[in-house]
Amino acid sequence: QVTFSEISPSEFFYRNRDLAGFSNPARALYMAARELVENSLDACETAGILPEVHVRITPLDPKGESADPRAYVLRVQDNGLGIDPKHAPNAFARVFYGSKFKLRQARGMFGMGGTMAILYGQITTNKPVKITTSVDGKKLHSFSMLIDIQENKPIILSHETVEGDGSTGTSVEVTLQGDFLRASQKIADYFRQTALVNPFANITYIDPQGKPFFYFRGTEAMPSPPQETKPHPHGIDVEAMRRLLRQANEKTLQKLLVANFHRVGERTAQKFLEFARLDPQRDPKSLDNEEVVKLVGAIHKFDEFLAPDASCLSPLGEEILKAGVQKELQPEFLAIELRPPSAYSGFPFVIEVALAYGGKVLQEGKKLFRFANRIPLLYDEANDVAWKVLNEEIDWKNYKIPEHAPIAIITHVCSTKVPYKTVGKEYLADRPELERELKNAVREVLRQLKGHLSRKGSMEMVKRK
Amino acid sequence: QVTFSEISPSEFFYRNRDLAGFSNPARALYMAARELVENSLDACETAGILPEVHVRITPLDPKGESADPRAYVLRVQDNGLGIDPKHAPNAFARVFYGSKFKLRQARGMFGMGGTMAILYGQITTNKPVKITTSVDGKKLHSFSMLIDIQENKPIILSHETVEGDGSTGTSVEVTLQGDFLRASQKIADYFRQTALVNPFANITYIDPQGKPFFYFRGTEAMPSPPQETKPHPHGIDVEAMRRLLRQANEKTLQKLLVANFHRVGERTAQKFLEFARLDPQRDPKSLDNEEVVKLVGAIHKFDEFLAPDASCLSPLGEEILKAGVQKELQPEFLAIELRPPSAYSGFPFVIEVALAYGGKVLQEGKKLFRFANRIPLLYDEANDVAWKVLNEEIDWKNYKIPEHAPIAIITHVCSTKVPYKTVGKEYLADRPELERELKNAVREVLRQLKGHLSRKGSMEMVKRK
Ligand SMILES: Nc1ncnc2c1ncn2[C@@H]1O[C@H](COP(=O)(O)OP(=O)(O)OP(=O)(O)O)[C@@H](O)[C@H]1O
Ligand SMILES: Nc1ncnc2c1ncn2[C@@H]1O[C@H](COP(=O)(O)OP(=O)(O)OP(=O)(O)O)[C@@H](O)[C@H]1O
Ligand SMILES: [Mg+2]
Ligand SMILES: [Mg+2]
Repeated sequence: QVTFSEISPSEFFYRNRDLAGFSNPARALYMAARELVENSLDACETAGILPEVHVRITPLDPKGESADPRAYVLRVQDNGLGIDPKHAPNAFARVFYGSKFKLRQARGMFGMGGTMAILYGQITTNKPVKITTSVDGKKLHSFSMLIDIQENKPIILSHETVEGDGSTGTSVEVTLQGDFLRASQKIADYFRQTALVNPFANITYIDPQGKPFFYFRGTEAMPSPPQETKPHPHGIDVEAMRRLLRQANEKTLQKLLVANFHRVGERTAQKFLEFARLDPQRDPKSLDNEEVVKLVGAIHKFDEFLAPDASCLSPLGEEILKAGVQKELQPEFLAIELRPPSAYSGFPFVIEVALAYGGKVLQEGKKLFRFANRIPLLYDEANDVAWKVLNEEIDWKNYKIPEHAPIAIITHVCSTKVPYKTVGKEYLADRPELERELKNAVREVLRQLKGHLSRKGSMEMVKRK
Repeated sequence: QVTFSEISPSEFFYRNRDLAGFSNPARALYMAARELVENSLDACETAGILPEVHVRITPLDPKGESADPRAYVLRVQDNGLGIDPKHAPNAFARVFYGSKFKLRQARGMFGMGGTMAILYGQITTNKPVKITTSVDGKKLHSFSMLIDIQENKPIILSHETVEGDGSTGTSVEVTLQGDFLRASQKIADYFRQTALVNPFANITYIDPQGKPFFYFRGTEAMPSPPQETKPHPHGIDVEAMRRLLRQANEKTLQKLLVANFHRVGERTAQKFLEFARLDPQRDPKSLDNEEVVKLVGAIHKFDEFLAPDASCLSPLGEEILKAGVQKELQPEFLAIELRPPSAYSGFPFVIEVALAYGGKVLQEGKKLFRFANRIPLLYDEANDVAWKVLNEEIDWKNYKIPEHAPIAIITHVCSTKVPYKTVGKEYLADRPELERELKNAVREVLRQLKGHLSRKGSMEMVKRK
């Protein structure tokens, strides 16, 4: 007999936690740390606060079993804007609940990363998560919570309110089964690379042996905060258009397009509607289904919409990229290419690439460092669009670069919607527009390297003479 | 101001349909076809019915726009067990609703594949899905449905019941934006390879030009149906153990272990509980949280549990694998290796590998064909564990195989839980146990090829003399 059932989102990711990146104790410890740190950095940047992020990983039972895998307490604290106690339980214990479902550049986007860290802790150690937070410095809220995984909702074991100390921020403490031996290098790399592309952040990390790592703020200049943006017409599909029409306040199609789309002015809207053979003065609610499909089809064919404006984005910029690469790799030669803004499926994005060559740090061969929305991506390199570009679309011979030259390529993609292929945010899909911009950027920095090498070569010939 | 919201599972996958494999019109057309065909094959096999699966892809408007991408009607019909009309709307229009959340080998496992095909059709063409089904041949139910994406529930536009024609089965018709030009080769490959590992199935496929492809049944012998199995102790985590203890009817810990775990008999349970220092006679409900964690920790350390028994699985077997490879590749030499059953994280699995060499069909170089639970995996080869094994863990020089020899490796993994890394079921995670078994299987067939080549070499030397 066939029996049907439904499972909640948390139950789905409990059973299929590989999909979210929590596949084994080493990877899970890494993922939990990164999900919480990314939440902290988002919470600071959203409010324009210079981030102070403190991370501590401690064995639960230091005198007990010392072989990995074993239980660790992971605690991440920030000085961000805090979280409203009305929303905290759901934000942390409910999958698909969050504040980042908007069209705005942020590290988070799925409404489940922090929840997964907490879920993994619970299913491996049974310990509740401890969360403290203050939005105003006056009241400090402390929660002890479990997740009701079958129902996708919080179980609040305790909620205390005490007087705050004047500071805002949040701390999250989870206890989880981890394999620090296997994960430690990646975790250290993660903090180091996070500090490099977020030099305005102070990050402290204390490892299980109590050894502290300090990543001091390199600058007091916060990047300009990203802006929420309206969708670009080329990103629309029939479902989104129907919703728009249903809830529209605007009385005419033309007004609706202008009010709801990115960079669509009256004249563009007029011109487009003539192209689509729809009356600009028509009531949006009067369109039938056929016409909605026709409207969306025409939108995708109309090529006179202004390209998305990437002023809503917050790229690294030359100064930060240069400083970070210099600090980390101390290369003999450094080239930077910041591409002009572009878009895929109506989502604006900007690509920034750096190339580092030579110097004492780099080893022989090509090394790739990938970043997206200021997050370092340390796994699944071979699946990433950047790897594909380097290995399949660049003709290295063209640039006369010696076979084993010590080279690092650093890529940063920022967008209102990073096209991750997995929930664990490990690598980017090979969207053609991204591929094209990455290729152009890499070619440009390789051209500069070629110039450097040829000048270097002729200078050495001059020396020898 | 920070505003929080929740999104439903269908809304999540609507916004992030890349995660489910529906990233562009070509890939979406492929995914929709495969999700529906996999549902049909599951529906037949579950009931021991020799499958008849008919697939038709027709342009929605044959006289209209003929350039891809454009709207296609995809219709898949089967003679399976049908679906109870009480459950049909939720099964097809609700994400995370289905009948395959059990521990039993099947193609489906996430409760959302068919729903995604329907969702993608709706958001690109606005057309409802048409479903007809009969579970007894007496009544035929017809539904016309949309998905309420924001609420993750069906919108039934119509439901008619007429007299059946005596046959059971289901047909699903979706209209979706597809790119047939780009997808056609992959779609044809998918049907061809599906037919090869499911030779008991009759498959018909009519493409948009009306050209029919027949994949006739090669055998009337159905594979032995897979069985539902209890979880193996090594697959348990603290959450699962707590649920078990909470709902347990058994009065003692020993009885609980025997009743709920795969291949745990009274003596093994006794021995284990002594190892874990817990009284076998204790009431399961009396354990506190610390003891539950201790119990699960001990389970993972105890190495005297019997290995999972893979009799619940339904592998291809030598006959089917041989016949399929012979038919498709007509090689000069064919080697087969069926590995003994193994397990990862308590989930039983079986690996079967074939190697084909030479003959008229194979081109120079190594080609990899991957299958899991009788599904061909045609994308993201470089991310798959099988690719990793072939390229990183096999020392090809060992087998004295010429550089450009025409070789194909065919791998099939069957399990109660295939470790896909993505919701789109594109490739398998590199679980160490899978990696080990694949490596051993590939080494064995390469050893046999080496023997063949050396015999062939010496025969040719004899000829020349
Ligand atoms: N340290 C923090 N300070 C303030 N708010 C936080 C913090 N951590 C999480 N939140 C809030 O909780 C919400 C849910 O976090 P969660 O990590 O589960 O999802 P997300 O960050 O929105 O998306 P993603 O799954 O991509 O990480 C966030 O959207 C944010 O509003
Ligand atoms: N052709 C069919 N005949 C009978 N039942 C079907 C058919 N197609 C779908 N179903 C039922 O609908 C349910 C939901 O299908 P859906 O494809 O959405 O999920 P699934 O097959 O369970 O898992 P997956 O997401 O991995 O495909 C199935 O579990 C099955 O019970
Ligand atoms: Mg997050
Ligand atoms: Mg399915």
